Amino acid sequence: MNIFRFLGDLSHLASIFILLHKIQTTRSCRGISFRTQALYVVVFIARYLDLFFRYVSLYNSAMKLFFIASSCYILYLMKIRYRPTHDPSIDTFRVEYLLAPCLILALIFNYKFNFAEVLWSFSIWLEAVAILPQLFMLQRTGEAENITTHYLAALGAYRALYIPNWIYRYFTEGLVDPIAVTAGIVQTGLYLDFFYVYFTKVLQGQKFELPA
Amino acid sequence: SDSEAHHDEL
Repeated sequence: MNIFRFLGDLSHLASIFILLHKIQTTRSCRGISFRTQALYVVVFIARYLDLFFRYVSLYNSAMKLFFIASSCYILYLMKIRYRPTHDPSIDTFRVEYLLAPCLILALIFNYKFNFAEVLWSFSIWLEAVAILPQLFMLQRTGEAENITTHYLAALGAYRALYIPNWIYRYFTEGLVDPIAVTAGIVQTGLYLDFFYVYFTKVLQGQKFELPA
Repeated sequence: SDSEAHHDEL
């Protein structure tokens, strides 16, 4: 475990606490894409099924359980508790256009052709693009609450921080994970436009607004 | 790298 990896995980944890805080304090899931959140549940369950047959560390298992539980809880909040605050008419990204290509990528690119490894690869590709329904929604509304942008920034920073972690691991352990690295670069790339507006507007005290 | 090595990441 190096500092980049650890900060990345902390950033991921922080993003979830920020999202929960946003939903609980505003008693609303306005501006949050249900489809993106549902994709994260698929991502975490697909990737962390190895909880049943592989033990890495207490840290690893605890984080996996937290990500599965919190993502399911967020779906519950959105679908049941604060259902009236969710507007499906602006959350329309077709997730099958993400699921199918990710499945194909996983069947082609994996480290071993077995169920668990294909599922792992699928989860890596799907995580890379799972934010698209959310970004699409943001693009449609053209603005976002500050707290929602902090959530997205923390979520984007998580995978961005994994990139120096992979560089570090290459030099210290000789470890290369081409699937995770490729998907991670794609994932971070999808945030670049968002980050630009976040740094030039939100962090300067302005409201997050996209140019019309 | 062997196929197990990447599974220590989240």
